[in-house]
Amino acid sequence: IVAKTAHDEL
Amino acid sequence: MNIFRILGDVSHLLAMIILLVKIWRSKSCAGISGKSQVLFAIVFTSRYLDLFTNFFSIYNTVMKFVFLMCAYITVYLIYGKFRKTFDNENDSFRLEFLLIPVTGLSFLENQSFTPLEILWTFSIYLESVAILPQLFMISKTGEAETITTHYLFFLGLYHALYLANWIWRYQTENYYDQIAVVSGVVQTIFYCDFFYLYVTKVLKGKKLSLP
Repeated sequence: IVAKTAHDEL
Repeated sequence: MNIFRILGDVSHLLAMIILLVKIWRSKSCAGISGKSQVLFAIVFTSRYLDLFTNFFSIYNTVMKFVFLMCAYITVYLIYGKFRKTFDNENDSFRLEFLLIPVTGLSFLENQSFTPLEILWTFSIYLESVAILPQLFMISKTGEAETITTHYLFFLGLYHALYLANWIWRYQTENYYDQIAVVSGVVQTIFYCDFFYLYVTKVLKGKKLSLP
């Protein structure tokens, strides 16, 4: 699982 | 970016434009829940604060800006320009029933305990329930104008497409965001009943009215 760094979705 | 994501964003944008055009053309916001629209404005405001801290792409920045503008213009039309046509009487959902649990939950269950992250989480939780005042209003009055149902359909479609987007991203990038996915599923469930009525009534040319 990729660690989430930022929210790239709208 | 995958096809589900882009179609989801387009559906979302289309929903907001349909609502704006409906209000503008009819010069009336009858049947529209102002409370839901205020909640959406709060959702975008608390989520897109990263416009100032993060840059993803031109697309991302432009879309966030457009979504914010649409939300604020809609609220202005309802409570400002066309407030005489606003059905305050039937827009009686108690917002504290949504805001209090959503605020509490965003402090309890988030990715990291920082102001921006808590606000982002708050916006995700709030978005999943923001449509409830609108659905409540429809169930109270027992009917909705056809154009309002088109608005709700595209809003629901956006969520359904985002679910497909998350499945796609999980399969191809091994990426998932639990908070967004769980909230997205909850939100999409709220639309199921409406989708059923939309397909069985509105698409057959009938007005949406509840027995």
